[in-house]
Amino acid sequence: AARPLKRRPPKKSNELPHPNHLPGIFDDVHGTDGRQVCRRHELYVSFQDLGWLDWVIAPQGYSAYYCEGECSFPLDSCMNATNHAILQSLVHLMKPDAVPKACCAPTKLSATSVLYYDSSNNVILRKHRNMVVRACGCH
Amino acid sequence: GGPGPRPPAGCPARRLGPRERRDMQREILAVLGLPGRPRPRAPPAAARLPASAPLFMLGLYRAMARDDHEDGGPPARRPGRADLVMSFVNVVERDRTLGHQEPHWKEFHFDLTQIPEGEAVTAAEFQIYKLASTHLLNRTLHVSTFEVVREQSNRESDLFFLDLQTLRAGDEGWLVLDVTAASGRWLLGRNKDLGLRLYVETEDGRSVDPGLAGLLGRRAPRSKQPFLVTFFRASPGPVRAPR
Repeated sequence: AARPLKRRPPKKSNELPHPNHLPGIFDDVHGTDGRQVCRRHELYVSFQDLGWLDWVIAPQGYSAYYCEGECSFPLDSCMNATNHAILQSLVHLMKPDAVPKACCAPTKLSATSVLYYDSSNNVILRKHRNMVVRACGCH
Repeated sequence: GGPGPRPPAGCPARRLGPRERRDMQREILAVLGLPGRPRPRAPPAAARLPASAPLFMLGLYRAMARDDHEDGGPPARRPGRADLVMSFVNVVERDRTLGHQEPHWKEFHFDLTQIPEGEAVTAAEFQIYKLASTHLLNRTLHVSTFEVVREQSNRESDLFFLDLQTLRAGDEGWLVLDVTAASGRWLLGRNKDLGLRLYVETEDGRSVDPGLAGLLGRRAPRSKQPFLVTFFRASPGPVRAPR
């Protein structure tokens, strides 16, 4: 019988999921069981709410973000995961009571700057490292 | 702030009591490395006018904030590698002007006790505003800056040369003098004020009263008062001591 035409396997894209690729509105950000996969969420730290504006010159607050969501195997396409996290997720499937899932945590952090008065009326500008989550992933 | 993290299932969501809230604020202040609880500030009306140091620092803040967002981009010229910048307004000013013996000079003292431990000084500048001088036509002037290392009762103070700038008597604007060389001593004698002394001379070496040359001191409008600005780089990331 005529051999069916061999379908060319789809070209395997070899780029890794971009670590900073945050799920767009069309990405399926829900895991198999409907729970959110690990990703970055909005979190705004407002100095105004903390009652500090009488002392901090700038900014009024800053977007700090936070990471939350499931690290379930197979790790979703938009997730950035360490090899260890992949291994841990696999072992968790085999021994769920002995080994927890990998956890959702920042993979890239950046700084934010705060301008304020000190107790002698000097003006201080301080750059705070690791205060802003740039990307999340499974660890 | 915004929609914070939802408490994990089973953890009753509850509002913090006033004392817990104060503890939280103190904890966040500690993470931000900000000293103590801010005092409520009600600056007097005159103090509401823009002052030179905050204006300068606000410009630096915008450069640093741009730096933060353009992650990995070429750092702005300043504050560049610094992760802490402090500005000091001078606490004492002394002049030896006309009517006194020559040479004439202007001296500024700054209180450096707020300089934090463990920070390395990467640069320090003394900024003083100069008006166009009407007394000296447009002659060339040399402004030299010294650190007052030790004052002597029976003779001239011990001075340490820091910087020399040449300008025209008719120039106007901020004069930025490099005083980084003085910072080595600050970390040793933190409790001592920093004294800076300015001399102005004409090309032929005649001493000029700094005020006549157009250099403004404490009596200048707030937005043109002299100030010191110091750039620091923290020693490798201090791990916060467990509480």
